[in-house]
Amino acid sequence: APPADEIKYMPGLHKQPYWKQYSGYLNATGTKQLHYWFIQSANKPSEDPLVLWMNGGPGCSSDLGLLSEHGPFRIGKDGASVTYNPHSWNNVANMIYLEAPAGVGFSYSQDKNYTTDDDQVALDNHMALKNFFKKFPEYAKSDFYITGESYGGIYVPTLSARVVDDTAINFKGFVVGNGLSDDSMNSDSLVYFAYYHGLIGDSLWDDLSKYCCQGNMTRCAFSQNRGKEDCGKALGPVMEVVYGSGLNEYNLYGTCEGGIGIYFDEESNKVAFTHQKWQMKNNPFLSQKMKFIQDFTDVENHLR
Amino acid sequence: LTPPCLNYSNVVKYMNTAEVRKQLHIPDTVQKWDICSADINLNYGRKYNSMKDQYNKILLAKKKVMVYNGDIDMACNFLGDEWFVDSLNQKLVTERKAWHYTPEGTTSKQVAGFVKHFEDLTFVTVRGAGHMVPTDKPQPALIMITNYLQDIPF
Repeated sequence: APPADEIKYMPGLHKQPYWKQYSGYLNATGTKQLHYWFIQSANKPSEDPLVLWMNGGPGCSSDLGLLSEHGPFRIGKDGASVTYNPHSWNNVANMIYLEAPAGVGFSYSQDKNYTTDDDQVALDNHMALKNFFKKFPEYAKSDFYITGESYGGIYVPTLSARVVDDTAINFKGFVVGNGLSDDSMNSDSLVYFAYYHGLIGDSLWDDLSKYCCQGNMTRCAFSQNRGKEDCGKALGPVMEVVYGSGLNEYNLYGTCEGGIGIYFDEESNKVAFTHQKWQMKNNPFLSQKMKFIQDFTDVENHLR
Repeated sequence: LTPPCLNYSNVVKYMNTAEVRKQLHIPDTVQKWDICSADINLNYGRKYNSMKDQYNKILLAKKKVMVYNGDIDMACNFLGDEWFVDSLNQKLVTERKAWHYTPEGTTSKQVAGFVKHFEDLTFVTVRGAGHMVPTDKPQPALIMITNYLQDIPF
């Protein structure tokens, strides 16, 4: 392991951990430097598997996964104190948290070019991984897993599809949590989800069934109804209740801690969407409407 | 680009303190830390609408795959992922059934969620968890990943 990358002291933590942790940079392609935070297993580091974790976005930091999901630390409300998470995944695995692509979190590129895509991200992450094994050769033979959540549903399988061909890595499999696996299925199922959870009523459901479904289909392809305006109109209230009514789209029964999905951004003088725009992106009526609202200028006078 | 309804201001504050940056070996020239980057998100080039080919490649190589979903998430809901997993047409090994855990400090077994096993592919739900499963249900999440990594039956 690279001694220069070892975290010697975790600020805010009363008692420092007995296992080791490292933070530093991994080379990707070009001038990209991806920040990693490696947490050694609290059990048997030399025998336990090595697990890479990636949060989604695209563009969100995996360090948030470390500090708020399954890492060993929890940050206090004061933003200064740190406590231990007894259910950390480093109880059973060596965990790598990789901030990718460059431009996310502490990752950067010297050329400041942050335009990227799914294939480039997979390539960069693969290169970074190879660099990780160069820095930590003692883990080269460990069972290796790729895991992630949300848009990690794209990052993880695309990276896995590359790594599986790399014989230098002892790749065993991958895990996706609440991932984006298929745009159409994710969008179509959301309408069923909303109805079955009581977010929309029978009357709207009847309209959706009438305008968006075809008799010979086992499921209604809400996202694919090209050119059917009535279907698009019926879907509007579904999207509104899910994303614009104050519900927490990430946890239906949780509280909304603040920040709304659709708001007026005074800086750009435009309507901004903070939620992921995966849903219904193939429905022409809804995507056209979204674009219209987003492109609208002089909002104050016209869009009240 | 702060995700709606979530508040991570404590994490943002922590990560941007000088002492933390120093301990993490972050050069001074590197940008401030944030949860998500709007620049990346807004300029990102999506290439795929479905991951079917990638899953098939991995499954063909006989690697093990797990898809899990907190069942009250609406960003990537469990039903869509279950449809996706079903669509891969892997051989069904175990029908959908409940899996259990015993909450700490109790002796009563509770339903943690539901699980369906295919050949080299497992679909798991975590009951009462949202998008960030390990945050919402830390104990079942740890049991779930342990089962996967150590091939322990659910």
